[in-house]
Amino acid sequence: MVTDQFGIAGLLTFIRAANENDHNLIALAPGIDLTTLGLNLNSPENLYSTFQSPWADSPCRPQDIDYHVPVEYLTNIFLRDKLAPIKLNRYGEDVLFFLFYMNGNDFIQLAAAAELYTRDWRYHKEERVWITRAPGVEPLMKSATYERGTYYFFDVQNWRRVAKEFHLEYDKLEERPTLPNTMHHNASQQ
Amino acid sequence: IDGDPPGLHEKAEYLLREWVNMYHSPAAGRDSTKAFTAFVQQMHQQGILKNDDVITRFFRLCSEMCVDLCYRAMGEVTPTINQALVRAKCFYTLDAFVRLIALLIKHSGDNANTVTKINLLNKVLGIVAGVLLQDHIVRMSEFQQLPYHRIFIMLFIELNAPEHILENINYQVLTAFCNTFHVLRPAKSPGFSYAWLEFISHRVFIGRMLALTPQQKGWGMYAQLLIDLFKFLAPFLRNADLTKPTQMLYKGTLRVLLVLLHDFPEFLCDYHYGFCDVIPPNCVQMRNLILSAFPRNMRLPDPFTPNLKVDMLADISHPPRILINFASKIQPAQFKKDLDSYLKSRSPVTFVSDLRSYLQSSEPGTRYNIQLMNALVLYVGTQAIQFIHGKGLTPSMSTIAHSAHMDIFQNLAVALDTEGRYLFLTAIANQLRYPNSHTHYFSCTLLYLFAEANTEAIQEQITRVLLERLIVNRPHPWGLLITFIELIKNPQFKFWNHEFVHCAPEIEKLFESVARSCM
Amino acid sequence: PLSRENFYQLQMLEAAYHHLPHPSDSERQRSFLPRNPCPSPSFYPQL
Repeated sequence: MVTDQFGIAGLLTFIRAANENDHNLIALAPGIDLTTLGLNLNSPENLYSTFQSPWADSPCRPQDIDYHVPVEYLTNIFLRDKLAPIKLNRYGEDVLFFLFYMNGNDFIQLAAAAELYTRDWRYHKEERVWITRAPGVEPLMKSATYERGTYYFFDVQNWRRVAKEFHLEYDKLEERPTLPNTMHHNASQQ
Repeated sequence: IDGDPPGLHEKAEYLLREWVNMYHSPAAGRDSTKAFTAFVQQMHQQGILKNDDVITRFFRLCSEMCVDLCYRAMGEVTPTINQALVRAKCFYTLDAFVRLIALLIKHSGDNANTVTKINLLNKVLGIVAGVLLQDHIVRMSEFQQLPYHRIFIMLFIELNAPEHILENINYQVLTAFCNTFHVLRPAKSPGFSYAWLEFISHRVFIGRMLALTPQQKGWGMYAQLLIDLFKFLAPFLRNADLTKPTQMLYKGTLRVLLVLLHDFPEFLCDYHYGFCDVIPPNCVQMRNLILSAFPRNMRLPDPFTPNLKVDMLADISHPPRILINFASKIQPAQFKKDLDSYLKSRSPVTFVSDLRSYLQSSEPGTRYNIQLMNALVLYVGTQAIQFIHGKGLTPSMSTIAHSAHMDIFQNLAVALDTEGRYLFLTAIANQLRYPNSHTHYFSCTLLYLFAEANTEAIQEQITRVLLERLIVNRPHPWGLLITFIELIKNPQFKFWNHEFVHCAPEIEKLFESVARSCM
Repeated sequence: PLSRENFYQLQMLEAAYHHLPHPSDSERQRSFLPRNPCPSPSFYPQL
């Protein structure tokens, strides 16, 4: 057999090194699972138009994609000194849900979650949904670890609150979200 | 840099500050045009627009000031003053400067005069590039890409606004940026590499270069930029020297290639040859990505279809587009002449035996001229296809045999040492792509060389070249799959009888696993 | 082996690795609701 690096034995050396988790070699062989790079390779739409960055593992959020809009739409420069600072406790629940769902891995998502918590919504970690007790309706059953009753679920796909009977385990609910010590920008601070 | 007129620096600083304030004022007007009209007056008064030399110096000074401002701001990053604020501070001036440049370009000369506009754009891009390169040399590992990246990308976005004046010069704008980014390619400014890749993979840039510019006029320039990137990565990938920074750049490159594979597979098809010429042989997955591309209107038959008659496929007789002049890479000219003469007359016999010496290289670190090898293989193969078609035949194990072309291939398979043979077989395998006449011919060639090999080493190396492309993660080119399936299924090749199939438990398991998925 | 030039390039690349471009570097400044990246719990919607 060929005894140098250009035969099967040479390939075997490479495979063995990769099996021993030599990270230098794994990237080249067997290579990277390209489906884990954050691109939807089955998308019927073009990928380039939402491509965020070669270092990002998710596409652009819609709000991050700049468009050339009619200049009349660009009102910020005229209004920004008059705009009130962003204070989440002033806004309706729909705005809070919008901010929560549209800003994954952003401070504003955590802030919206904290405000929803303050308004007695709770995030169910397993169901991955916001729920709250139906107003004026006491739970049918209650214990130290669970309760059962009627709750409103926020259905984000249809953007509505849906009443459902549910068996609620307390340990499945997220505790009050903690906000990191990050400056939050608003127009006036800018 | 030397010889700035006295006082010019102070004037430039004053004007830049003025402009930044005007730009951010609500009174700037639509697209800052009101502010610009007033500002141009000031520039005239200060003598900035007097002549080309002063304008050039003004831009250089402004660029340097913007850059210095950014370095000072970035030096202020502390745990309490975060990156986002620092960036905002930098962009406050940079974006204003970019708007000024864009307006000066748009209003340079009259509306119909595209030449003055492009000349000014080229001048500004050259100045910023020059400042970058100088900064890179001076600051070395302290170099920061941020101000340059911001200037280039925002200027590009501004100059691609949907305005009539800009649409008229769009192709020249793209050319200007591509030239600049070729000058700033990673090999020349490695500290700018990440920003460079970020720029060339920006959705607006890709959109313009590959989608919106008519007749694919941007494709060649974009291909050159990718070749610049591969050439930079090559030495590190070749040595499997993937430190974290190199891995980051490599992974970023893979992401971009995936986007291109998904959205512009025809682009990868057309330029695959140029890319494979510069990608090191051990970058199997990256090369497979490129070779897996196929035209979107093509439906590929499942390579695992039982009794697939590849030679009956309609597409198999059509040649692929190859937009690189590979024949011109066969150098020196006398060698090309001798080659053509041999292909025509199948003589003198000594030509074939002397082939090996042409392929060797005296370049340090490489024993073979890989570019010449690739060109030779593709050229001889395409000549062979023409020859066979000229006789009213199609490539098959019988029609490809006993020809000047196969003389050359068989001689190379036999006479080259293991390294040369590996590179030769790699060059052949690089043509195993989607159904087309090249894929078919070279698939037949590889199988023919296997069947007719006079030593097991040749068969082993053919197997090695195919297997290494199959064991990496997907995607795998269609032509690679059908060739390997044929090799292991067709009893004519007696594949399973060979010692190298059973040489180690991992190898045996590998073949069995690949065979199971094939069969 | 890597040439001297390659070693220099690697050095520069390593330095640049510590201040990678951020996606917002290619976006217009947004004074209202700018990006404020912050890791959120894995059970929150990420995209």
